[in-house]
Amino acid sequence: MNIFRFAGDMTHLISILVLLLKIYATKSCSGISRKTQELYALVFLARYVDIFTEFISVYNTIMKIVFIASTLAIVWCMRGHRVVRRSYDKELDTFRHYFLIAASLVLALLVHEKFTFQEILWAFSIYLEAVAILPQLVLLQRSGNVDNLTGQYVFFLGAYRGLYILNWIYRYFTEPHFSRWIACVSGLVQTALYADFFYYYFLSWKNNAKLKLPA
Amino acid sequence: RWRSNRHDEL
Repeated sequence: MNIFRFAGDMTHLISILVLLLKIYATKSCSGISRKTQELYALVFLARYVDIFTEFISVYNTIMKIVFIASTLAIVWCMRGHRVVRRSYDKELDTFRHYFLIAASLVLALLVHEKFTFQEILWAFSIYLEAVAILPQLVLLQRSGNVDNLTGQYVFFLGAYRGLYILNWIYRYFTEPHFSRWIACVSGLVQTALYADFFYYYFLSWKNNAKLKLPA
Repeated sequence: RWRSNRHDEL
């Protein structure tokens, strides 16, 4: 464990806590893409299938449980909660995310570390996570003004993988056999997808203006 | 070598 990876995990945790706060405090999920939440639930379920067979550390196991439980709770809340689901932007959240799932699965069958069930699921979760934010970014562009908590949620979610890239660089130089090129290339693509969001987020912070993504 | 590929990250 290094400071970059710990900071990345904490940033990821903060993004989930900010999203939970937004939904709980405002009893609304307007501006949040349910499809992105469903994709992330799939990412965690596919990536953490080894949670019971592969014990890494208490920290690792607890964080896996927190990520799976919180994301499933958010999806359930957006689908099932009487009050929250009424504020879901159903007509705006129309990204065909099934294509993202199919493309990630095909790519995982072609490019993986080992042709085993677990490794293919792991590669699938890595590729899917890289594109999982797309429905959310499209929804932000369509929904005009973005409320603060939603903007902060997306910002922290994008920043966490950027910190992981620093972690991979650090591990590359400090560990002899370290090779994580699938996660690294995918992480670079994932972080690059946030580039324009980060730009407009920085502008809104600098000009102390409301965050607005151009349509 | 295999151990270094163990998925120890979240």
